[in-house]
Amino acid sequence: CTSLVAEDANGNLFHGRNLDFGLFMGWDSKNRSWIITETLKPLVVNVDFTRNNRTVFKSTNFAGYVGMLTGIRPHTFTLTMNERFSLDGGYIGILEWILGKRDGMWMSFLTRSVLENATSYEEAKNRLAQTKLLAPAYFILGGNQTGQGCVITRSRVLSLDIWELDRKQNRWYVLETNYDHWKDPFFLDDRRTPAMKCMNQTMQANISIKTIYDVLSTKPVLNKLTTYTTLMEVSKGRLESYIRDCPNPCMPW
Amino acid sequence: QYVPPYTEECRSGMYPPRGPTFKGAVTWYTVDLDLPPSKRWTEVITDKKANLVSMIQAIKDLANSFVPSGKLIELVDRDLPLIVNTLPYPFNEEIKGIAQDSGVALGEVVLFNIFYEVFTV
Repeated sequence: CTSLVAEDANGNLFHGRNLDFGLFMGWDSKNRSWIITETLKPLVVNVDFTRNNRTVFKSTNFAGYVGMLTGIRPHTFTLTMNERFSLDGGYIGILEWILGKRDGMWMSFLTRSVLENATSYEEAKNRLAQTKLLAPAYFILGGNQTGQGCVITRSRVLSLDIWELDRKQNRWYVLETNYDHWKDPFFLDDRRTPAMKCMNQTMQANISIKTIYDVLSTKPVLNKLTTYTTLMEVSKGRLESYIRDCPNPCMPW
Repeated sequence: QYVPPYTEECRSGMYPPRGPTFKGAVTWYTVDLDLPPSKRWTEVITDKKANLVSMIQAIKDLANSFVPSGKLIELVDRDLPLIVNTLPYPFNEEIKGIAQDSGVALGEVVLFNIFYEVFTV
């Protein structure tokens, strides 16, 4: 996955993401595609969650999956999550759960609960950073005011790091794939470098929904695992998603 | 990281989405949070039932390729329903509603919904 939050020169915040999933879960050599990735694409739906006939939040989901991976609380905050690999992984959390130690939260139920109940960027950030999880994760959160954008790196128990937009350091975007931002990515899976190269080439003056879609359409940021691309603009309460394909030749991940 | 043609120069002018990298738009649905949890996803699942069944089947095929005896699927269908009542409300009820609406075994819908934690294995 690749998620990014960017702030334009006028202080508008944009949030984009590619949802990549299905690695090593069956390769269709005839069509040169991942089997699970292809069966997930028809399940992609956009959902408007309402209460008293008013929108509470909107999301891009896989039908049948009640947790949240991508969502917007219009005019308040935007949220995506990317997978984080760690030896202290979800299987330990599941074992604890089965043995009756149930003080952690399932990752996608936390994101769903935050989108449904948090009423500010700060509240969302605190809950995502402090709630004990069953599995490690990256939460990428955008707010509705200048400087409100961050990547929260989570282990199951701790918040290891919160990496924020910082105008003083000219950090006008934060971008997360599936590796801790303070370490180099795995050399065979470096989608971060090309994505950052394209963001820097775009420059803050030109950042928009359109140019973020260009970055997320550039191989290998777009790859054979990419199921959908979502673009969000918090000030307009706008979420739009597109099902993707990666024509050959294309990186398998 | 520069291995053309698997990587490429930064794309431009890709928006609005069209061409070979665009496979289709995404349909909008409304989920009414005032409804009982088990009824919230009925419209979505009614439309996507066939796709959900084939995705679950793909995961079952994958599981059976690891454990040809089918024991892994048996374990999912027998034991995972025991977990559903330990999951927080309203997610447990929503999952039961999805199993009801789709006809997919409850354990398999649970597996789909906790796949993130399971997949880290």
